[in-house]
Formats: sequence, structure tokens, C-alpha cells
Amino acid sequence: QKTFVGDQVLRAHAKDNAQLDVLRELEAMKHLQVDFWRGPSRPNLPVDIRVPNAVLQQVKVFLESNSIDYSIMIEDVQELLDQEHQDIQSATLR
Amino acid sequence: ERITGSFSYSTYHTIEEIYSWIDGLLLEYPKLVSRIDIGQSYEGRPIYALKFSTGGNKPAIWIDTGIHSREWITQATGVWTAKKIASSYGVDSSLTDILDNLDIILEIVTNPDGYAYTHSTNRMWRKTRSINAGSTCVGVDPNRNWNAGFGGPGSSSNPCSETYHGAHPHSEPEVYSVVDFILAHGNVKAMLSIHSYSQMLLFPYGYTNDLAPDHEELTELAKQTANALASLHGTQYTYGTTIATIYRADGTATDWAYNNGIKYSYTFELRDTGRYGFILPAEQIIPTAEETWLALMTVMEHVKNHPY
Repeated sequence: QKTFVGDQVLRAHAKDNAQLDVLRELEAMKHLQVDFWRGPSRPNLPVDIRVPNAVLQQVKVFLESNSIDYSIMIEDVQELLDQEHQDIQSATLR
Repeated sequence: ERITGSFSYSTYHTIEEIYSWIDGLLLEYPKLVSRIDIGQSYEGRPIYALKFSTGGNKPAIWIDTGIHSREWITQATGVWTAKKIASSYGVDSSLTDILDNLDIILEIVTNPDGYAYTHSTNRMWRKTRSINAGSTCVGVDPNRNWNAGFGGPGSSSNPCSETYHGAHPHSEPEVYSVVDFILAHGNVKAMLSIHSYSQMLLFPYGYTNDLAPDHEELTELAKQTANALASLHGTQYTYGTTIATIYRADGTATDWAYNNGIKYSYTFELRDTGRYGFILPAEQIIPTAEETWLALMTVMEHVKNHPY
């Protein structure tokens, strides 16, 4: 299985359409390999972005330098996936 | 009963387990449930639809779960829903009444290759697994591949994008299998396409700002449906046209269905809780399925009461 160790999911809140456009720019930066779980759509809707560990700082700096508020929705994606895998194994054993 | 009764509905399962469970359901409810092989996925997996029918060729309600493979709560809800339909017939008067007037057709794993891939290789895989000529990137977004506004800006022409629309409309066997089935059936009255997450109920259109001729009725039914869903655990849904509620999306199943005469066409986005996204803990499968059931019943009763 591909691992997601250290990947985080950030929840960004765009204040206006200009910030939404900035998030769309981020989406277009394919080299970062960010994965939009919930894409930029409207200012009142959160935008959830899975960010690979390797570019985490880069993306956070990008958001901060564009004054886009964000919080960390998932600290470590792999931890949740490991838990999920463990739950499946326990259920299978049961 | 031993087969599907001992099955754990509160855990996630592989495609092999789900297909095996389907075999059990068929054995358990032979008079009500049949399996229709509607096609094969790109990698050759069978694509199954379950038909719940009391006989005759009745108008039908189509439900599909899991067109985006990483949205695991969706397939899990599909499994629970299938058992609920089968076990409620003759017990629950509302569901019995629906099945006495309509067939229900449920496709539990709409994107089998993608789903298998999420279990074997990449939990975050969303698309199909078809190879794209001229690109190293694999897969097409099967919910941008339908012939409704196909190829518009609410999808991507880049095979590496998660919203890649594919080479042409219905290029994906996972999509054309459904298209062929529904068109051949000719009497599908509702198409409910279930996704996760973000807790939304969406209806046509996604590819245009034009309002559907049935916009008012679809809105009122969405409101009732969202209220029914919230009544169990308080889960709040927003609702509206796809384009007005989230963003422009071209080539979606719901728009295709509506444009092909299926008035009651909705996309569900099941729960998230705002903390887990696609990694919703398995303990939330049953609560999610239970609240979704109330929503499905609201739509199905409306379809039964408003023939067209």
C-alpha cells in the first residue's frame, strides 16, 4: 500500500472569490501533488486539501502568504489509515 | 440468514467480501432479490446490480453507490441498504408498498476496479483504472464521463487530474454499463447516485445555470429529504442544484439521468463530521446508513406517489 505518513489534510476557508482563485491556482500546481478532497467552490464552503508531507511547509507558507485561514483537519493521514486497517483486521478475525 | 446475518455491517469490506455477501443475499431472499450482471469493468471485474422486485415489469428506482472508489462509507451504506430493503419487505408497510408498486435496482460497487485498488494499493484512489493513451496517468473520473455537458470546464481534459473526463462520453465501461442498462430498461423513474462526503443533496443541473423544468418540485423534495435525514441524528445537509450549491460539474450522472427523462435525479453526499473526510471511522457506517435510509424512503415514497 502507498503510505501517507505525515500527510495532513488542511481545511482552508476562503474569505472571498479572490482567495478562491488563489486556491484554484494551488490546485493547478500539479508538481505539489496536493489532493483536493473538497475543491474551491464558494467562500462559505470549506476547502479540504490533502497535502503530502514533503510539501507541507511549502503549502502552508503559500496559504499564509495569501492570508488564507486554515486549520489542520487531519494531523497524519496514515495514522487514521492504520487505525482503519486495524479495525478491518479485527472485524475479519471476529 | 447465517450468511448475511453474521456479516458485520459496521466494518469496511473488500470487493470479494461484498460480492460473496451478495451471493448470500440472493440465497436468503430468492423471491425478492435477483442479481443482474450489467457489464464488466475495465479490468474485467463483473459489475452487478441487485434487483428487488415483487414481479412484473414495474417502473424502477435506480440507486448506485461508490462511483468514486475512495468514498468507502458509500459502498458500506449500499450493503446495509440492500439488506434493509430485503429484510423490510413484508415487515415495513411503507417499504412493502413501494416494492408493490416499483422495483428497486441497487448497484453497490459502481467502480469495482477503483474500489479494489483502494484496498490493495492506494486508499485515496478516486477514478477508474483505465489506461489513457499518451499519458502515464491512469483512470477517468466516472462522474465526469456522462453525456451531459461532457467535456465542459467543470471537468478536466488532463488525464492526471482527479476530474479527468475521459476520451469521449461513456468511454468507461463502468459508465456505459449503467447507461446501457437504464436505456434498455426504459422505465426508470428515479436515479439516486450516492457519494460522500460533505453532506449535500444535489440535483440538476451541474453543467449549466439553467434551472430544470422540475426545479421547484426537486427543491421541495430535497428539503423534505434533508429534513427526514436530519431527524435521526441531527446530520445537516445543504441542498440545491449542483452548480449553485458546490461548483460547475460537467458530465455527471445526475444531469445525464435528468436529460434522459428521469425526473427524480439526485446526488447524495453522505456524512463526514468535518473531521475525517474519506476516512470515516467504521463505527459511523450504521448511523450513516440509517439516516440515509430515511432520506431514501422519502424520495422513494414521493416517486411512488407521483407517477409520471
